[in-house]
Amino acid sequence: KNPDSPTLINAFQLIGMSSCLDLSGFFEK
Amino acid sequence: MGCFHSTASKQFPGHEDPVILASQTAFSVSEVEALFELYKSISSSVIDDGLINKEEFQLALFKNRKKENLFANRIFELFDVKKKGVIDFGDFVKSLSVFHPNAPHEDKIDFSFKLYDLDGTGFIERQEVKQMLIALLCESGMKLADETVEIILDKTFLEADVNQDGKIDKSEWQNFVRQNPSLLKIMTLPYLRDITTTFPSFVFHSEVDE
Repeated sequence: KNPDSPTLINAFQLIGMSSCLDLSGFFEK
Repeated sequence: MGCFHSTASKQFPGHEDPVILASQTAFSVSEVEALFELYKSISSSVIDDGLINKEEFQLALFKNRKKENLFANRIFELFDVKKKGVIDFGDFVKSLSVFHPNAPHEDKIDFSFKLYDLDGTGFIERQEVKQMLIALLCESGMKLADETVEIILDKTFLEADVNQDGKIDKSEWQNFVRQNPSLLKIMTLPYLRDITTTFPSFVFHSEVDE
């Protein structure tokens, strides 16, 4: 199996990659 | 305590006493005061009304007020604790507190569950997860065949949906997150440890010695 295959990743791990879930923008001037 | 708090209360609807907010959150009083400096700047960026609307929220996060995004909308909805369409200072501090490195693990699990339970039914349904996956793929430019998306959903629900009723309830989510702790990484903002140094001007308005 290819360890990078997306089918080995669960859906929430993928969703967590969204930059829109990263709130650090509040603190970056 | 009076002067700072009463002036802030007039200018900022929903402003709550920093001492009380500190007692209800993972922040110290100084950190709440430093967050007020950030809050003042965000809440005056488009309309200077002492409240954060969605446009100001997105502008602060992405430096771009036009970005329409499923996740950004959902986070705004969760920060809007009183469901008024705007975020007041109390909402802002209490919501950000969940992202503090010292916040209780259970609070982070609860917030992440609400985040992914898009329609607020008390369950994370397969259709919601698919919707979020598609949003992520659009945002990232990643292309996956619908068949692959379904395989990812099958695998995820096989692991997370223990009673196999097609939706993830709170207790299933708690177990799933325990088995996959990296899922909570988005729920911690290391920046929150340093807010008093990021916004040092709070000392000019501070009412407490800490």
